[in-house]
Amino acid sequence: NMISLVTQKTKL
Amino acid sequence: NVNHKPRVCKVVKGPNGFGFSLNMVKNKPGLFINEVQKHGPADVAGVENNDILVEVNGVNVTNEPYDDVVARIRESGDKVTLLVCSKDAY
Repeated sequence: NMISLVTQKTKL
Repeated sequence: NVNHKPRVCKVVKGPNGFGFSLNMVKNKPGLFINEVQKHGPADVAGVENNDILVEVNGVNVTNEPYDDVVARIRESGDKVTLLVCSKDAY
């Protein structure tokens, strides 16, 4: 599950 | 029927920005795009969910720190040219 591994997210 | 070739997407900023999110996954190289706004600027330009970001304004960013890539896109102004490819191709 990729979602649980996301460590940085930025809305651009 | 998936296009695996890198695509150049010229994204013009709208009232809500460029219309996508840039994500980094721990211990994995490359940054990927998701939350592409339906009919938003990135969507219209051809960016798709789970695309890997390769270049920003012609500069390869695959080895750049995450924060630097975000800054590069923000400093690009009202439009940004992205080179992306599908996750499968990467």
